[in-house]
Amino acid sequence: QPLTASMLAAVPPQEQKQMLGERLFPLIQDMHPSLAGKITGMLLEMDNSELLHMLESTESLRSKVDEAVAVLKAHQAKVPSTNVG
Amino acid sequence: SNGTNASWPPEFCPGVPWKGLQNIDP
Repeated sequence: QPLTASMLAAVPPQEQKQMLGERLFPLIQDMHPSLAGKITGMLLEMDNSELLHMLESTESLRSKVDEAVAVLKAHQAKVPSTNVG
Repeated sequence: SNGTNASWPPEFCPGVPWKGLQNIDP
C-alpha cells in the first residue's frame, strides 16, 4: 500500500518521519547497503512532500541518495575517526 | 566545548522509533 500525504497528515510529525523512513530505508538499502541508515537519516531532514515524491520516483530518490552519499563522505573526511583502508 | 558533530547524521533503523527531529539544530 503506497504512502500518501493524507495518511501522513493523520499522524504526528515524528510518526510521519518514521513512516517515511520505513518506506525509504529498503529502497536505499538496495543502492547503498552499508550506508542506508545514515542516508535515510539525512533524507528524513527534508520536507515530507519531497520524501513522498522520492518514494514515487526512483530516479528522484537515486539522485537525492547520490547527493546524500557525497555529503556524507565529505563529512566523514572532515571528522577525524578510525580510518580503515 | 567540543564542536565536532561526529554522530551526524542520525541513523535510521527500521522498527526503531525515529528521533531525528529532536537532533535538528535551528
